[in-house]
Amino acid sequence: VFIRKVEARGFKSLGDKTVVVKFEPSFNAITGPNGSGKSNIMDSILFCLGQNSPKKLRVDRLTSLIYDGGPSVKRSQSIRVSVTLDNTKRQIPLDSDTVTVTRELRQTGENIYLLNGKRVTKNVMNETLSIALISPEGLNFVPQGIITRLSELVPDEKRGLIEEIV
Amino acid sequence: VFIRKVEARGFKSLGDKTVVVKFEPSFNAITGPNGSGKSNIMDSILFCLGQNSPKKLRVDRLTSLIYDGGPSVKRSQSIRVSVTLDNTKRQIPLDSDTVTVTRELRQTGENIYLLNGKRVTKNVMNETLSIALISPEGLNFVPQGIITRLSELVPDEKRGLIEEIV
Amino acid sequence: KRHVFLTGFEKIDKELRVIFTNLTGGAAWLELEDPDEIFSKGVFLMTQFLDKLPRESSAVSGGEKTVSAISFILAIQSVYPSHFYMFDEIDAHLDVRNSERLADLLRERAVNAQIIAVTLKDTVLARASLVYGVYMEKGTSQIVKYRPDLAVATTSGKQQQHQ
Amino acid sequence: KRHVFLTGFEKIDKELRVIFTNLTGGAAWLELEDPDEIFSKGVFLMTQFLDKLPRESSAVSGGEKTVSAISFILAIQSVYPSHFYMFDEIDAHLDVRNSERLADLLRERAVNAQIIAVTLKDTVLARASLVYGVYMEKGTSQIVKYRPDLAVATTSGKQQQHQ
Ligand SMILES: Nc1ncnc2c1ncn2[C@@H]1O[C@H](COP(=O)(O)OP(=O)(O)OP(=O)(O)O)[C@@H](O)[C@H]1O
Ligand SMILES: Nc1ncnc2c1ncn2[C@@H]1O[C@H](COP(=O)(O)OP(=O)(O)OP(=O)(O)O)[C@@H](O)[C@H]1O
Ligand SMILES: [Mg+2]
Ligand SMILES: [Mg+2]
Repeated sequence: VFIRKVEARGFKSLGDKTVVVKFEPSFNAITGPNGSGKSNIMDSILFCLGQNSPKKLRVDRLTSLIYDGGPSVKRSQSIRVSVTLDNTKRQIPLDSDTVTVTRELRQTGENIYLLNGKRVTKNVMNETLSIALISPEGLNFVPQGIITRLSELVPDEKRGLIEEIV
Repeated sequence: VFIRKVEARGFKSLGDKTVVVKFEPSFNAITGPNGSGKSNIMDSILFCLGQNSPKKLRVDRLTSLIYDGGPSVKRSQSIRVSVTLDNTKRQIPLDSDTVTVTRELRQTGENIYLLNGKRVTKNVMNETLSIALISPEGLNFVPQGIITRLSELVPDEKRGLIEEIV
Repeated sequence: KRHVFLTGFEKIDKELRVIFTNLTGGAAWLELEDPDEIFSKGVFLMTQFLDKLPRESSAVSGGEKTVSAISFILAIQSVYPSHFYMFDEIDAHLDVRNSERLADLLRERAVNAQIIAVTLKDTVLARASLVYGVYMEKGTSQIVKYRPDLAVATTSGKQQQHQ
Repeated sequence: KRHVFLTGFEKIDKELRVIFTNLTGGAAWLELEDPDEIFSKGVFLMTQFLDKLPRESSAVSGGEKTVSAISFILAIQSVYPSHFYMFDEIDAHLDVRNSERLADLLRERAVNAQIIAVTLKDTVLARASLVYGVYMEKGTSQIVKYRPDLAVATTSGKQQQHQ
């Protein structure tokens, strides 16, 4: 299962027009100046795949993820992020070569989840993804600053980390 | 008061032969690969100017500052670091255009302090330097990683920091 | 419980040795502080960089700590693999040579799993097969497919050359 | 006590505004969370980067946090000056443009006080008046006066070109 593309509208600095980013199965890199939106792209993927901790998405509450406009631009009404995953090996239990995971968040705080365009509950979403071992808490996500924190762990904390993982 | 030169022998990775580094009064830069010894040069200056906290010098105890050799080189017997400061404005209460601060540390843990080659007690050393507002705890020293820690302070910690400084 | 821990510990140790040597030419390994008191004592990440003495990872330079931490997390990922990986500026404290070696290793690992890495380093961008440049325009992020002639422009914030 | 705090607070705020605008073209200022409860509440470091909305410094990007922290420490140093300054890799998370602007500012400030800065960034080295390169040989640090043709050699760890 790899990420074929990400489509995001209204998510943090990504703005109110839908942004499409396609990825290759190999080594993709994202670069740009400080504050340009690179980590926000990562956040949008985590958000779509089920991350609900505002702290981990670097906001005070989830509704703060909504694009709040600029000095001359209006705030967005809602967020809509879709992540299209390759499913040719059917690791996700759905019979399609790609699986599109969609999450919408309204200003009310209401969340809507879609799998291949069909509405599902949050539980079904999480369970479907976890069968393919996909989770926003996975060891495959290394957010900005984690390596620095890892490099400062004392031996007791390192043992604790291994305990948690194992 | 600025640093004219640093002479170090036996200090961390700087090895057993005396290393001499001369600085200009303006913008000096030090570069090189990871682990080459750049921060150790900074540590040698802090050590010489009176730093006694092993933690701040990134060791478990002060005697660990002694050059411990390499796979094929012997350990040093002692450390000797001299920092020569410009004193043309007589900010340090000694009548010489330069003041040389020297600190020796033996494997026994014994410290020896010299001002312009003359032996003094640790107290006299600290008091002489503090008259010129020189201290290893000064706000003018920004060690590696401090900016990262500063950038992660919460508002209460920021107030606490300003309180301490003021 | 002890058995579960030790099995995982040994697998991670095995991967760590290979990865660290790959990245540095030196050696690294995990050590239990006290094999009889596993859960009340710690784990040492021992590192011996090329031509140096072995040291616990908290006793090495800033960049060396980063190399050790990266080797550790990559070892964990080798033991518990995923289909895709996302790294956000893991190379921040690395010098040119270390970031080159890391980028080479990531390119190798990307053969078997997708990697999406945020980086500010040209050495890393040079080894990616697809690069996106992100820049800000009036408070909104713009994302463009990268062209090498834009390299300096994008990371330095001068966006007038974008297409 | 309140008076002492507020006097220092206002001086630091004043310097912060100038320095941050110098570095980014945007604006920054300090705000008391609650002016009636100074010592039981916090201090906000408000930052408005160019063409963006104002945000508390904990709500901005990694590199923007670094710029804010650097501006803060430089402001404190302007209020409580020294004769020399030592900075160890304060530019680690900055992109090319921000590190250029920081290096320009340091060069300006070095007119009045000595600065010794450790850096891995070529943009910063380019603006220094004296540069030392450090490299390891058999576990011992070697320090050489820097020549621009050694630039890549020293930071990338390939030392055979040193003199
Ligand atoms: N809800 C929001 N609406 C609009 N902009 C936002 C929102 N939340 C955050 N931002 C903006 O997004 C920017 C941060 O983006 P991001 O963290 O992705 O930067 P980055 O490219 O990773 O930078 P760095 O290299 O410094 O890590 C900030 O400048 C912030 O102002
Ligand atoms: N007592 C000692 N004797 C010999 N070598 C030592 C001693 N203490 C530390 N070292 C070595 O010094 C090296 C670290 O040097 P330093 O911290 O100055 O590196 P650096 O140039 O600042 O690197 P970075 O760019 O990664 O921060 C380590 O590799 C360590 O092995
Ligand atoms: Mg970021
Ligand atoms: Mg260092």
